[in-house]
Amino acid sequence: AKGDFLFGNARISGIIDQHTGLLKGIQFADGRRLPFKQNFYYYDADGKYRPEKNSGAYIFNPTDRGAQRISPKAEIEILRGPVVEEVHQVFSPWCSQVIRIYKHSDYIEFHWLVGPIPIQADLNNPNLQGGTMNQANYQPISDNGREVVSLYETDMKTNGTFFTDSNGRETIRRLRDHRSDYRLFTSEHTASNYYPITSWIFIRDYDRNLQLSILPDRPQGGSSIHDGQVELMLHRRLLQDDGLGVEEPLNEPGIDRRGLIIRGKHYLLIGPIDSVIRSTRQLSKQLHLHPVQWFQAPPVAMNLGLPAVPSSNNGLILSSAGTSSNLAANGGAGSSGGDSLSNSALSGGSS
Amino acid sequence: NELEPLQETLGILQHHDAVTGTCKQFVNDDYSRMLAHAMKKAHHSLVTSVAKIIEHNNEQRGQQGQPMSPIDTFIMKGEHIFCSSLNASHCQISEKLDRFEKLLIHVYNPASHTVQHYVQIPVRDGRYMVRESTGPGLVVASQQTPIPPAVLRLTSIESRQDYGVIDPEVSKELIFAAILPPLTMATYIIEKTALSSSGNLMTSAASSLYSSQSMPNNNNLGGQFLPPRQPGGNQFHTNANNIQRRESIPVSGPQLTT
Repeated sequence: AKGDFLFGNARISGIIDQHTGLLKGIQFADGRRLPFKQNFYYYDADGKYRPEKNSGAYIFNPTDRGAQRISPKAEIEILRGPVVEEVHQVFSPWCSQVIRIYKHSDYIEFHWLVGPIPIQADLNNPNLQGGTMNQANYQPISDNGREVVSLYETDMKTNGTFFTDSNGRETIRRLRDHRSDYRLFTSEHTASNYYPITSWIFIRDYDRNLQLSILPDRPQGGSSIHDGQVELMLHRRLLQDDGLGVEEPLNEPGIDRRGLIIRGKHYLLIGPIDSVIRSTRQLSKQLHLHPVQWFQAPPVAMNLGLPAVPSSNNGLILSSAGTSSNLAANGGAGSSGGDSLSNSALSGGSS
Repeated sequence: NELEPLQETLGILQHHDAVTGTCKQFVNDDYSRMLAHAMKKAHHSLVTSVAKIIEHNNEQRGQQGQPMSPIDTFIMKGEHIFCSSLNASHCQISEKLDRFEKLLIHVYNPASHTVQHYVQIPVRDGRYMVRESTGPGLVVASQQTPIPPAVLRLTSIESRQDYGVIDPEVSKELIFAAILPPLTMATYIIEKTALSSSGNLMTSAASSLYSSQSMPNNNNLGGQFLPPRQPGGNQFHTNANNIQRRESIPVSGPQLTT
């Protein structure tokens, strides 16, 4: 198809760039469009230069290189249906995502899956060769580990301000590189702006009356390192202990001795400040008190006492045109339906 | 004594190591073990409390002379199965659903207001129908979407753990919207109607019911139900003469037909 892809519902739609497969904008019900990007980045954990301050259990100390993109593009598959429209994105063998917009919702769901985060040792691990573990599609990694974040970018003017919650109740206003109770001098520009996010993080553009809220499905670290951006940390795999107590790196081996694979969801709400505040609070309650589901398997023969589903042929019967005579004979196609065809039309020639 | 292990475990897991995962590997594994054991015991108390809700409802119905429905009878007597790997798109009982077999799925809403919750369960390839378990058993709009390959790899690891085989046929997820009243549960019946899934069995009766279903007013739901776009697969529609087609709201920009 020419041009970008649009997916969503009558209230909110996502615009997918046809060249990169990444989200590039959001369209509102009134047709207005907002530039919007989402991609996955990673921080290389420091440790080479200041071994006493490794990123580890109690420290987030990325190198000064800043966040690096995992992949500049994604392979995508777009699926549309009566309940949900979704885009499946694959960024790398260890990073993929499904972006969903349900028919009657006003949020966008990002269902991400990260892991096993590759480390140098994997490439030499005999039982991991082949499949997604082969050398070709692995970017060699520093042997200190990696910390993966999901970054949402807009052109909102936020003046270094963002808001995070505290235990799903009150909201705290954060200013970049600033502390309200003392003068902040820091050499760690990234880490000193990271805060705990329990239920929501949001940014606002007061001139345009816009608010962007991100709700994680579990507590994560998050920040707004640049204006108009929000990032949340999804997963870490660290190979050096930070010497502050665990005496063990956070290199959690999953199955097959590979790193852990983590899957989770982010919910994005964007729009006028008043309505997004209300939706944010409502959705955060729904996520916190998440419905519980379980199953029962009744025996096949058991009658559950429900009436049969109306069969699909009351009023609509399809038959090959060549046998119009017997259609007329058994009452014709429309006899029991609303759009009944007159028998004369049938007997006169079904074409 | 069914909830106590969970209360004790969550008390232990308030420790900052457990909340942030900054603990030794074997301590982390022990936390997971304790939590899984405690959750299993707590499930039983959820089932018994649901039985009390049903009993109470049926007493009311009994006073009005209505007998207990076969479904409620089965809910009280049948075995309840919880799937703890649904976030890895893995659930043995739904993956094994075979033709003409039915599956009851109960969804309990702990919030004090009506909630619209999208249920996603892994299924084998095939055609499924979802119905409400109350009243005339209205058909609920449902859809199948493929499970991403990265998750299938995950699922295959899980299924290898569960029953030693990787089930190649489990490749879809069945999604439908459950409208959950506050502080109680809703039950839906999933039935496999055919082996091959040539598109979603989507009756327009269901689609219009889905849109006209009494959406809760405090959720900003509602809006127009757009007739599903033809995604290239063949959507099955029963005739719907008496159902007013809702004009679709044009969404500007190029529309994909597949």
